[in-house]
Amino acid sequence: NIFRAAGDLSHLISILILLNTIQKSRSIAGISLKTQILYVLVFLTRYLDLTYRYVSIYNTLMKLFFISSSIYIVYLMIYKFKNTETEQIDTFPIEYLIGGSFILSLIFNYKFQFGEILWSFSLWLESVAILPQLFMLQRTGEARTLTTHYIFALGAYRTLYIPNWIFRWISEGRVDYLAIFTGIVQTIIYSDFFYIYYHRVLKGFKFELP
Amino acid sequence: TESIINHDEL
Repeated sequence: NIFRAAGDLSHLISILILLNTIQKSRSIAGISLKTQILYVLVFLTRYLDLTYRYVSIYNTLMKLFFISSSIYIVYLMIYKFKNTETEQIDTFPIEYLIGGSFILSLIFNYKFQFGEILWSFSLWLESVAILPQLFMLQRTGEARTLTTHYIFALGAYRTLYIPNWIFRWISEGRVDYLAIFTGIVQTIIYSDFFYIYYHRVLKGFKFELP
Repeated sequence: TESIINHDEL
């Protein structure tokens, strides 16, 4: 359906914006390494199911793309364009996010089974993975426009999945409570950012937090 | 093993 297609496209675009920003400016200023490491974890734990579950060629290719691009971005950030200044303000305690997601995945899953726990873990972790990045924005008070486009596209992906879930609930009777709940949590976390993005970036102002 | 929900999304 259109929402899911738009969501996936927006997810894809967010990664391309990020890669392009890093390659062109040859800098990772303002980008949170911790958030990027969390995304590697999210993609690895959710998408390694491609080794034992086949959905479609589209699904497989997208999974491969997200795993490899997220690892590549972390590689660029650590080895190629290391930025100690940015690292110094990247101080969000992600161990709590990882630990909390792990505990929640043990409690909430469709079956107490390795693959299902990993899937649940990835959903919880994804819902909060942007926090170190938003935290960094708050500390610096402003961001490069491209960085805000990246965050917007990434947030739009899960937000667009919400009407997709409603659509699938109506048309197929399919309801994935875990994905829906964590997707809503994720959208709420982004809501403040969306608001500022809409009021400043789209109207041509610099991204500055009030 | 089949999962309860078919994980076919990204």
